[in-house]
Amino acid sequence: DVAEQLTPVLLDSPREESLQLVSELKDSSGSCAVDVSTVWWEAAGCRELRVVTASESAVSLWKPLAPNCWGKVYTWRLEEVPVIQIVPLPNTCNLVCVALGELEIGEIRLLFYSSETDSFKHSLLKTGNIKAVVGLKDWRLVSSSRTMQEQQVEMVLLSETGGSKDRQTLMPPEETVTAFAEVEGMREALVGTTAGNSVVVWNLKTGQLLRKMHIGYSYPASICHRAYSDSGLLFVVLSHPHAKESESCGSLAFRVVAFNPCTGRSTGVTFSCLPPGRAGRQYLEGDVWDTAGAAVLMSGAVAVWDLLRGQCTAVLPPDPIGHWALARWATSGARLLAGRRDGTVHLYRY
Amino acid sequence: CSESDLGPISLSWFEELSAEAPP
Repeated sequence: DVAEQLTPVLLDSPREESLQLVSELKDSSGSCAVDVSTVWWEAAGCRELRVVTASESAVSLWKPLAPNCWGKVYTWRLEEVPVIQIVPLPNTCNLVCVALGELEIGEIRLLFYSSETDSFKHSLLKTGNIKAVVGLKDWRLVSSSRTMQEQQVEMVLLSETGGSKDRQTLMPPEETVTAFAEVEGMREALVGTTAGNSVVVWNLKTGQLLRKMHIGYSYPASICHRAYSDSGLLFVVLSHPHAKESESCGSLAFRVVAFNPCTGRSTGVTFSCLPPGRAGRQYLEGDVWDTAGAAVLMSGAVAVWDLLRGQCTAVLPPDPIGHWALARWATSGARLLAGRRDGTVHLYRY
Repeated sequence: CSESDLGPISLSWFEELSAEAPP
């Protein structure tokens, strides 16, 4: 650990310049931060991007008060079950989704403002042994849950009042789904990765499981982050949290793989790596927005890549006060949130 | 990549797979 702390970030070209610090949020509650995200919020006819921070027992909504100044609007107390993560809901408004549980997700809750009672509330959306969850555009949420006998994959259409308008069951694959990603530009398509290292494709409208395509054995335990359909191919952004350092590439963070859904064949398109020379596991966790990837590294730095070029474009060195622990793209894009465990969040323009 | 690597490509793969897959 000491060696990790003292090792500088060995990158020649990428620097902080492509990330411009916009503002800092400081949480004085003293609780350990577990996640950070953004949400569109409309109040009194004004729609603005707000920041959401989560500790194990509370989720706070932050509002921009003035340039470089943020204030807490409200804190939801969730003290019975620990918060594990915030689930971003792209292009929704006035709704925050959180996953809670002990080691694994046991419940999903919606946090919202009720104009009927003029108060902030939260409601239980789903319980179970939940393995993966993703928020999709247009107020949709997909999750997979597992019982001893079977796996259930379900899409829920969310309502502004913290409930569900509709539910659609998706055909489960035999293997456990480990992650979901929406397909850019194809509203009814959804991809997932499985514990058997396959990519699966669903039709969200019909619930059909359209295709299962094996990724290969070179990069086990792949996690999907994003997908794009173009020219008859399905491009999937994968991360490989358990990938070993290789001589040719160094430490791999993200990979873009092109799949032909008709044949199930695939080929690697780009690899986003750190330069070789630093042994050990680099990648702790990451997030993808459009074609930009961000990851927190073991050194406490945050690295950003252009995934289409496979190039590292920016690095936030470990902060002398504390290592970066969280890196998330804002739902609006072009903004990166970097968070420390002490609750401090830096908002960068990218 | 070339077409030979990935096999024949269809721009309407989503519709075609939806028509073929079990309901």
